[in-house]
Amino acid sequence: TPSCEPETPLCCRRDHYVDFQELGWRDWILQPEGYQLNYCSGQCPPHLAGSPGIAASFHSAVFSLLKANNPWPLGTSCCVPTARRPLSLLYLDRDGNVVKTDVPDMVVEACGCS
Amino acid sequence: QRAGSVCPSCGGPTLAPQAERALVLELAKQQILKGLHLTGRPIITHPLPQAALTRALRRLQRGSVVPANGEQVISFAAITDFSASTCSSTLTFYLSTPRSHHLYHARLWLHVLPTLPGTLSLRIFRWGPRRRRRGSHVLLAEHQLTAPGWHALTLPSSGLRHEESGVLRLQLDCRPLEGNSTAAPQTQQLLDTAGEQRPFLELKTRPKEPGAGRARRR
Repeated sequence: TPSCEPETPLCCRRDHYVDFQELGWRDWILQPEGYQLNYCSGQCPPHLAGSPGIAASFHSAVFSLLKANNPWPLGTSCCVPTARRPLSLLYLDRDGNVVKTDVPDMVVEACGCS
Repeated sequence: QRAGSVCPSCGGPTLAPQAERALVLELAKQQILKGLHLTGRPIITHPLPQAALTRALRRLQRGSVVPANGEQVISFAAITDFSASTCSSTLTFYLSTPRSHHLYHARLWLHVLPTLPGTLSLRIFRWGPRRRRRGSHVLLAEHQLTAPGWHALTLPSSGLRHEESGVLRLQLDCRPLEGNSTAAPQTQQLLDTAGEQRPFLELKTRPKEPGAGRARRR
């Protein structure tokens, strides 16, 4: 999925880097220093419905054209994450223990139309 | 609201950059706390010495993979009482392993001072819960220490259930091996039990399989 240009109207991934220093949390989150808080937004017109974003193939392009020519769009389609990865965190818990854990599905890597 | 521009998703007015940034930071806090199953950020009352922290992290197996939703924990010992003898002391650990997790790997890291006189037999006991007789403690492991420096002593994870209160007390009891002519005088300290080289526990947990307790009972 392309990451969004400021005025991109279509479904894309909006990237935001969050530095834990900015949250005032560097005293208890030891590593990493920040993470990508990405989210999906943008419109999903009917001919994009079901298109998996960057994984679009020739077949899905043709399929999209067929859909676009179909005067009865099949309901609404939403811009949703289609690929996410875990975030490995090293932090201090309330007892002062050092905890290393992988938080699943924390970073959105790709968006697509449902 | 940013004049003129329209949200590409909902068509509503878009946020001014500062307001959008503040919203993103708030979302990040919620996402992190939810991912760590915390209701609020921990308040660090006594920060760890940086050197102890750095050393402990270096000791963790490099690239050790934490199982999905599992955790690797380093817990530094708070020394409760330390007898003047060579290396017998009680180490107290405060652990808040979530109920939904199962401990499957435990090692106690000890730093033995250069005053080590030959081979020492070290026995590690776990104190019973407070409410029972003070003397109830269970032998967890016995190791022989032959050289100064760091030692990673494996403990049976089954024996490390910590009390409802989240406190685990280990009693170290050591004695020179018989016939050890260079035994240290009883007052010489052999273990580093405070400061940057204090003992710590290295634990690994993973989520319990659903229904695990039932399967075991069956």
